[in-house]
Amino acid sequence: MERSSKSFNFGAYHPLETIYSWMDDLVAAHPNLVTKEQIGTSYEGRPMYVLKFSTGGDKRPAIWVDSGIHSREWVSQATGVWTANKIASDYGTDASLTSLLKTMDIYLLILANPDGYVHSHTSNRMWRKTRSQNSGSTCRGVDPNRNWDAGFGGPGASTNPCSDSYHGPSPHSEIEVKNVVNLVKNHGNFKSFISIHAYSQLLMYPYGYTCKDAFHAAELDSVGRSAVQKLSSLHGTTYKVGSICKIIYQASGGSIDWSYNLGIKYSFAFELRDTGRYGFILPANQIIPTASETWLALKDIMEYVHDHSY
Amino acid sequence: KVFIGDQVIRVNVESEEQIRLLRALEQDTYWDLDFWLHPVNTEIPVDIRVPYSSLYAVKDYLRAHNIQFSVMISNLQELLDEEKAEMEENNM
Repeated sequence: MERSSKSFNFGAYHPLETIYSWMDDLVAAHPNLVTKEQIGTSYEGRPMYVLKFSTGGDKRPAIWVDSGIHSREWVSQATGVWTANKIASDYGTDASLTSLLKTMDIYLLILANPDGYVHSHTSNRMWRKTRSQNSGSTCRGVDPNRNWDAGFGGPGASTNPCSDSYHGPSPHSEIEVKNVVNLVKNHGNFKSFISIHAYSQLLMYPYGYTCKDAFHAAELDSVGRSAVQKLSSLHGTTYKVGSICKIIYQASGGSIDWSYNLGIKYSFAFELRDTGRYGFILPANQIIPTASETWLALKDIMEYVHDHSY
Repeated sequence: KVFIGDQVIRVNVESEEQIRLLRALEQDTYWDLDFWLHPVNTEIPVDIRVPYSSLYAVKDYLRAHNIQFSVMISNLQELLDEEKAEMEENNM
């Protein structure tokens, strides 16, 4: 059967195997721009793939984007797929994206929690965490966004393995988290770290584990507001901008706090749209509108990062 | 098919006292509630997936404390069934 990335339906939710297979098609269609790299395996042994968009060079300044660390937030993984295709198809025609990719790389981890994603497709649509076994408990899984070494175990994370916000036994205990940590640390030249979640229409920056302002809070706030303005221009979706602690709640062990403390200044987290009616069950016909508006914000942040090297 | 009759209810929190009462509800594991959005402040709504078996008791609790709520999703399983059918159709 002839493979084609053009017949893929971006306006639908797909199981993990379909997305992984589509990644191969994307790479085949854009061999000079996209590579699929395995960054490790999940707890249940599934490969974790990152798509790398690069026009050459070694360890260029790079932008990290991950989606779907919470498995039930399906519109985030779907947005990741659409975004990957958008980057590949707009390279060479979109002047600013093309210019960015001349000097920077983009890494996109579409399925940041593969085991959880499969579990949400096969057994429990409401599953959020990883699928690791917890010693001394019958409850499985750790909240992979409470497992990073950033105020680990502090307020806004649970010590109870049965809780959806269980932080895990130790920082980076989850192999899915550790795989990303290893890649980012080994690379050493990421300038931006963006995590895509759903839902509630927020664009956030550090910190979550403390309500104190990050050193660059004013700049991050300004970048965030500009990005949200672009996002809202497409469909009028309203977003709030602020630090995690101040616009949602204090939450320790989060990924963008870790990346920021590692020195990646432009660290952001999105909570995508839900229209106020569907929560995690956003209908598939809203995937493309969601991804399209998110892309405007993502591109705005990426352009800013490109123009403000440090 | 474990979400038959489950509802997602939305509370537009009006006061610190309501936040306190909702936090108490969140701490109570007996009703097996799944807080999609947590009680934090009066600017962000609280969304709670309530299992069918706990619906009556939870709504009673909210009414007893004069906490206004609306039903965001009236039967979660119906939405999931639609989602699944759409995925299967797309797969074909």
